[in-house]
Amino acid sequence: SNGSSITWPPEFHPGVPWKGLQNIDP
Amino acid sequence: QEPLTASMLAAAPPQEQKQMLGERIYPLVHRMHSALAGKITGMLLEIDNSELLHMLESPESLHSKVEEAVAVLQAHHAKEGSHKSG
Repeated sequence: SNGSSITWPPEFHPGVPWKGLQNIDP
Repeated sequence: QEPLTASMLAAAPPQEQKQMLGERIYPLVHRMHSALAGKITGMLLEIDNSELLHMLESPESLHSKVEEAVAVLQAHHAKEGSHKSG
């Protein structure tokens, strides 16, 4: 099993507060 | 929708600045690449705010940055699961 939880790039959704790269939780 | 200016951005907290830029950039990106608009906008928001403001004023520079982002995205996808024809 490889690290499939890579969330790059962070996705922008209109109306949703932007967290940028900080939305990657440990 | 009123145009976003540097002074409007400066009055907002840093986190809010990216949000404001994203709200303006997203609809423009969506017209070029509707399926990838969220990801492309996310990538573009890593660029400096002053550069993003310039892109909002200059459709040509926005377009070239969007095409760059699409190329990077496609390369990223190709690495994760290489399955393409051509």
